[in-house]
Amino acid sequence: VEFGLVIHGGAGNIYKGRYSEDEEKEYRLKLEEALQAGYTILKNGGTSPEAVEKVIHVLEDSPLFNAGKGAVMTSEETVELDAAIMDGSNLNAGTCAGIKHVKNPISLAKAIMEKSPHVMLIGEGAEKFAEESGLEMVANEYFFTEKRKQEIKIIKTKEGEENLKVYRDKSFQDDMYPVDGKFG
Amino acid sequence: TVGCAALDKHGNIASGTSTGGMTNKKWGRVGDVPIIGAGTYANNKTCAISATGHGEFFIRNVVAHDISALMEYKSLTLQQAADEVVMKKLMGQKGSGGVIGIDKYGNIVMSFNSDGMFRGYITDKGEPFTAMYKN
Repeated sequence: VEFGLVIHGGAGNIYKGRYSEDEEKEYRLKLEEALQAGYTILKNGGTSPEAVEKVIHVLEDSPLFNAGKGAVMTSEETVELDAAIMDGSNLNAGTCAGIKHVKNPISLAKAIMEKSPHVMLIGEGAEKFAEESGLEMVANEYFFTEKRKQEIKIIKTKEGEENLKVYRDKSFQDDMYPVDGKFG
Repeated sequence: TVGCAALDKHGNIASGTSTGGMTNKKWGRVGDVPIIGAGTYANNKTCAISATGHGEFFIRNVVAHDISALMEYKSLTLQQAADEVVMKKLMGQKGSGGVIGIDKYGNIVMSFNSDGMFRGYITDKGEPFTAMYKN
């Protein structure tokens, strides 16, 4: 194989019957769009980090996935994003955490990898670095979707917390988690 | 969480991951995504990996680097190494999720122990493959 790429769009709470045929089609089309974006870059001689960034842009910009627009909400009803990238040719890496205003966190991770001597930047400092690197900044509300707002409201009810406990008991080690869950 | 691992025409591999993390997270919780070696890792000698799942388990098991290490030190294939970590080690701890990866030869892996994982790949032939559930 001269070149290629592989992607994922998350593994949480995906099971047969959860999605309608139309929803499944929507997911598959977006995954194909992401694959084609990366394919074009690689076919034209682009580098693997360039392809990774472009592919993840497609997925971050889509409200379907738990990244960028459409990401899950925190307990404070905000969106906090994390991202990472690593170049296998030189073992260089860049990562960011607790990001609230960078439209495409993967681009911040790539900027950290390429333009800073550090590996990980977090929170306000990372966002300042993003601004200085010329990345697009957005209000936190840009990432919100109606689906995620409803989700966090439900989880915050007593019933929602009970459901989380059931989900947690079925899926994870009981004693390791107080009250949290992964539906994203 | 979303992720990508790629092999370019120059023979170099890379991986990246992006996420909103866990619903209802507090206290500045950070998962495996930005932890190099846990949710994301790439090394031209072995493979490029991006992970998705219950982050705390992926951090404790240093999943992405573990797969690379099994290839480097025990000469496992990408598929064998990913299955060893995701289907045996993580599964044994009830750590739910999966990984995607590519090696320098263009071999692709999509290994997960959850009921589903949105996933897909494309090679130089240009025919995309996508899937959601097991099998």
